[in-house]
Amino acid sequence: VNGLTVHQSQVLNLIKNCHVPEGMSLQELKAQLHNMSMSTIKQAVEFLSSEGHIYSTVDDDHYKSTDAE
Amino acid sequence: SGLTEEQKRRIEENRQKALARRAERLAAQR
Repeated sequence: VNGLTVHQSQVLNLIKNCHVPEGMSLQELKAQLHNMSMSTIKQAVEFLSSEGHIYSTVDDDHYKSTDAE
Repeated sequence: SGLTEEQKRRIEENRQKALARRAERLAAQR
C-alpha cells in the first residue's frame, strides 16, 4: 500500500497515532508489534525516515510522523 | 510537555528536514 511493505505500514501507523511530544520509542513499537523482531522494526524505521515519513525527536530512539493523525 | 526549549527546537528542525525529504521523494516519483 502506497509503496510500503506491511511491516513498514504497521510501524508508520503506530507512530502516526502517537501524540506525545517526544513521539514513540523503538521499545514501545516492539511492545506493540509482538510478531516483529527489533531488527525488522529498525529496518522499517530506517526506510520510513529516509523517505521523510518519520523523523527522530529527543534522541535516535524516538520518532514522530510528518503526517501525524 | 516536559520538553526543554532545546529539545523542541531540535524536534522542529528534524520535522522540517523530514518534510523536505518527503517532498523531494514525491517529486522524484513524479
